Amino acid sequence: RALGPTEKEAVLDYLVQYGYLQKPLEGAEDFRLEDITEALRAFQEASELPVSGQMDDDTRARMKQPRCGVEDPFNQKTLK
Amino acid sequence: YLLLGRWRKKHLTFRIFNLPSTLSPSRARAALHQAFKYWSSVAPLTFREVKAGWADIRLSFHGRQSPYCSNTFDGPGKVLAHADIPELGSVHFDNDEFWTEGTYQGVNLRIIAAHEVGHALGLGHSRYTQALMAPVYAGYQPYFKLHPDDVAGIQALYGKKSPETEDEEEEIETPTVSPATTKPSPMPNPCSSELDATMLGPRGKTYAFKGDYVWTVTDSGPGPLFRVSALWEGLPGNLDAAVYSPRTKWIHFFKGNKVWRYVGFKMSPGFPMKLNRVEPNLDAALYWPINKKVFLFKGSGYWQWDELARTDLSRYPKPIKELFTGVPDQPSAAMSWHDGQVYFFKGKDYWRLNQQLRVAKGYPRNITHWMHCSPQTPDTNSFTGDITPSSTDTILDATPSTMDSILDITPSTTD
Repeated sequence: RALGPTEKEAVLDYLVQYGYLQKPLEGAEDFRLEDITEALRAFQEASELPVSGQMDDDTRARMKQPRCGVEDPFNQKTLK
Repeated sequence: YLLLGRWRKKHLTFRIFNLPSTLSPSRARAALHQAFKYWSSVAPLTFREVKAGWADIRLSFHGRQSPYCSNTFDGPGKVLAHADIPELGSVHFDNDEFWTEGTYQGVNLRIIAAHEVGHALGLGHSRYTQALMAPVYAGYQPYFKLHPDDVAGIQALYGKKSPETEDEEEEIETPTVSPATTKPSPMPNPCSSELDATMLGPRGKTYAFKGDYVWTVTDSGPGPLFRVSALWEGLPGNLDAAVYSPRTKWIHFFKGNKVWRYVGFKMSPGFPMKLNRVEPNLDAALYWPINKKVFLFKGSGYWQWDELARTDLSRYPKPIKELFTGVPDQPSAAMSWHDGQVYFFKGKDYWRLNQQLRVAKGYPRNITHWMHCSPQTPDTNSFTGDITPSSTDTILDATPSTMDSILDITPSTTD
């Protein structure tokens, strides 16, 4: 809720690109809030950050760090 | 750790296609070699570098644009590299990164390469943020070594490294395939040379091969000579036979006991291969559009090969004369045309066969005629190419040329 549209898009792109969030199969563009929260929790846990499901500065900073382009298998739901 | 796949073999080859500009080639190569050593020091894996032809693991650097990778990079920072899981073998690094070694500046090539090789060997990302296989780059570590989770993952895939495999450890070997540096054979005269091979190639171009050279043939005469290896990288000269199959789009070249396969001008993975079901040192090869089979010729015999089916070749070779009536033994080259007419070459003569594979009346004829070289054609080296078929020439009678495209034998960007 606290994100502007541009940052929200960047965060969603990151979560989709690295396998934390999956585009809904039924093609609906919007992600459900609970899916986004769950995806953020999975990312924060894998990054050894405080797990809140909300965007905060630590999470924002971690998403900016250089990394490998291969997806992460840390959200069990999307991994399945 | 997460296991994403595994190689069915433990002795793998790798090839470095290009290097970053921010490191000296020797330091960059040393970093990439060490990346493999981290894994071969804890698991029964060996890695051998090859410098030409196919390799199991292929390392290359590209930037935002890449003709062979849909997963483009994003400029400095963010994504540093990516890799495919077994048994694909692609490992790509972002050419826009400041790749370094031995400093906290930039991005350490050795550590990132070790991570990507981990993917190429079958490891996914680790939940341990200090593990090599963690997704986020943890920065330069002067005394880097694998994390226990990395070791546990690779050993889950390939087992532990036992003492006896220690001595099996093959050092990163020097390349086994060195590019041919032999002096090219003398330039042939397309108007009068005996041919090594001919083929009706992709897009209906007629190629003739002699020594280290290849040229196209159209109704305006032979085209410019090119070195075979300039068009088909990795292919030697003095070929025995060449054949293009419109059915599979494969071009097969034969020499000695080896066969090369190309699609267009790109060698197919795993080639060259050893010829083991037909005799080596073939004389000629052709694709017959009537039954879509490839025919191979040697001496007085032929083999009929279905490229897409397991052909029982035990009943071959069969006598050429049984099927190709009026054709000499030991032809030097052969090809067929779209309409199924077949051409055989031997010495300075050529034969044309009709669709019943029977030599047509008035053959053999001189190869000069097939090459559309008029008698006064000057020597090739000063060849001007202004040959116009004499009025008595009937196009179909000589090399059929209506399908030939304008000469542009060098692989265009679309090739």
